[in-house]
Amino acid sequence: ARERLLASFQTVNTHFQQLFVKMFGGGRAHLELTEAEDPLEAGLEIFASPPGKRLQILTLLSGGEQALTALSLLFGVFLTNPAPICVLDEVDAPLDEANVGRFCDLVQDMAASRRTRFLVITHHRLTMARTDRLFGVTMSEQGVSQLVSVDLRGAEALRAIG
Amino acid sequence: ARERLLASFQTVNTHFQQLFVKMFGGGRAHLELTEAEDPLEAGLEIFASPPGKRLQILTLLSGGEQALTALSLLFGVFLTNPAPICVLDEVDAPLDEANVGRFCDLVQDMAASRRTRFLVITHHRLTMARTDRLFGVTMSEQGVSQLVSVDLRGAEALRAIG
Amino acid sequence: LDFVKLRLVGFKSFVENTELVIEPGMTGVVGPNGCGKSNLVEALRWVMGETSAKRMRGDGMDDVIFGGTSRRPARNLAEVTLSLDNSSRTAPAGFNDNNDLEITRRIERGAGSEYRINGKTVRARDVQLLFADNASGANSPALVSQGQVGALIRAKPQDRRQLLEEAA
Amino acid sequence: LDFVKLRLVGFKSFVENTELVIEPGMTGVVGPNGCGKSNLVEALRWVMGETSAKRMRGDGMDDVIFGGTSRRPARNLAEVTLSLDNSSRTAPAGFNDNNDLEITRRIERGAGSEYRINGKTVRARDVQLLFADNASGANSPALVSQGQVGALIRAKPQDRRQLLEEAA
Ligand SMILES: Nc1ncnc2c1ncn2[C@@H]1O[C@H](COP(=O)(O)OP(=O)(O)OP(=O)(O)O)[C@@H](O)[C@H]1O
Ligand SMILES: Nc1ncnc2c1ncn2[C@@H]1O[C@H](COP(=O)(O)OP(=O)(O)OP(=O)(O)O)[C@@H](O)[C@H]1O
Ligand SMILES: [Mg+2]
Ligand SMILES: [Mg+2]
Repeated sequence: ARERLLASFQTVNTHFQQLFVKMFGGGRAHLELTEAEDPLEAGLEIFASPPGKRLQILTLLSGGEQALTALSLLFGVFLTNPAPICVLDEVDAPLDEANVGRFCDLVQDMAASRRTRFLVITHHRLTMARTDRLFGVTMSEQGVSQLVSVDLRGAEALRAIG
Repeated sequence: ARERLLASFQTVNTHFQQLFVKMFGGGRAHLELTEAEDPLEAGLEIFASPPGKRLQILTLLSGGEQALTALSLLFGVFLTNPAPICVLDEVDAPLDEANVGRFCDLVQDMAASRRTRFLVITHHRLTMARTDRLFGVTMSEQGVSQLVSVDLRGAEALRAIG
Repeated sequence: LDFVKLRLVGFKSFVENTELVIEPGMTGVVGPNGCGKSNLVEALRWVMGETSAKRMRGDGMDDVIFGGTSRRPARNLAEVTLSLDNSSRTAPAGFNDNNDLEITRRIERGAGSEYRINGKTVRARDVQLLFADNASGANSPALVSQGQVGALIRAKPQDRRQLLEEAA
Repeated sequence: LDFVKLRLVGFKSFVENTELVIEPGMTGVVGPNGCGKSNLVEALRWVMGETSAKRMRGDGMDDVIFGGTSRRPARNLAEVTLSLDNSSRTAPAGFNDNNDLEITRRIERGAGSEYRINGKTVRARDVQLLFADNASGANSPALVSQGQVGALIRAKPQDRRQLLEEAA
């Protein structure tokens, strides 16, 4: 069990470092297994420094920078052991428009190169525009959800009632 | 001290109920002081039910509904004891476009009727468009922040480097 | 295993029969606050064997059953069915001959859950293992719920270790 | 008391002298992730007498001093000045004759903070009382930091009581 955990740590760390650079367009980051003698009790520490900034603890990063760092870690874990489905529920909420673009680039890359199917829940117009198809959930009757398939022109109309 | 806390609870609760209805366009909500014999040890419980839905615990509400409910409480406290400055740092992030509109209506109302000055940090275009003036923060030199005043046409350009 | 379709009835705000077809690539889900988007994610986690009511944002597991609105009475039954394409033949022994798998979870108010694979009643354990063997399941790190990215940042280093264990 | 201007130098990522004019109505602040927007909010909280380094997202209070970039050395000094309009005459006795008040907080690496009102050195307590008497200050519920709305939802009922106390 120890070897498996150490091996998975190495792979996740490698993916994480590459993804961080992709998400931020530069900089560097790494993971460390900390504390306990026994890796099964250890913790996972994250070190990150966006391009041009000093290496620092996670709390000094901004809200959006922390979200991008955490997403790089989640996708690193995903690439280590790819799942048949990946669901992302409003993970783009704290991101500015440029970072939403980089996030979508990454998801599209992963969707194109694997069998994995992606469900992305979002309020960002930019993300909506990058999907292959769009479903809208409405509550035309209060408290009762209804799923409708939307073509992207219909998305404008949906947002209008949204 | 007990009387003061009870009095402030009553006022905050009244404001909260009115603001909730404004934010959600209906529904009902109320606060309760719970647990301890002594109000100074009590906790503050929030009950809310959006229009057409049953009264429920806060955790069953959606991410956006919870944010709107919490904002109604924060503004309720603010109206009870108005401060000379109010700063809102990306509180509109989980909201859909219709709720961003209602949030801006409320902030504009409060800004127009009091001496309070509002600083609103946001990534939402709709919110940017509702402000009286706009400042941009850029890091043209990596790691070094610079403040620039933007006119709203300039906002498009700022977002482009976004 | 490929995830093909999710069907809900009586689950949270989806009181009427609802079908979400899941195709390859990126599928977007949009809609106003409180309309039921995150409920869909929970339906997917639930049918794969979720045991914690707290992760379903409720007090007890019965909270996933449609609780009624000001105009409709509450229901006593909720059911979610997940359709899978098994042409890659990665299902457990008893079911691996089938091209299509239908995993169903059904809950009755006050009476607990029941699981079925292609109509045959199975234990929760069987469903959980089916997904664990296919890098998925209720605890899959690839199901990123609303607010989970923030929770990962706030988490203590020991609490983040679970991510590595799932990846192993 | 009206808040009129905030001036920063050497504070977090604002290494150069920066002035934010605060006028009546709604002022928007925008910019890419990590550019320094929340640092401005922290400068405002800090000059009003914040004592917790954790609320400044650092380990120690020296973390508010510009820490350097790959091209600039770290600084050893940070200073924030808040200009107030006192025409409503609500300042404490010693300063109430003045129309304008300038509250300055300055920190030197390893040597702690120093406060001044209109150039005169005062205690942290004096600054904190000045703002507490004017429904503001480092703990004002009207300063809603990033993530604080979420924290309010997640908080236990006892932890929310502080809001009522501030409103009293
Ligand atoms: N058992 C239930 N019966 C009926 N309705 C329920 C039940 N459980 C939850 N709901 C409703 O579902 C709504 C929340 O839905 P959900 O969290 O999926 O919204 P959302 O679309 O994700 O919104 P947001 O964009 O704000 O995140 C709540 O308003 C609640 O009333
Ligand atoms: N003492 C310091 N010296 C230099 N830079 C610092 C210091 N403390 C924090 N920073 C920098 O400030 C940045 C964070 O800024 P801030 O949190 O204000 O961003 P933001 O504009 O609010 O972004 P977001 O939109 O993501 O919330 C970090 O990247 C960090 O490098
Ligand atoms: Mg949601
Ligand atoms: Mg910020």
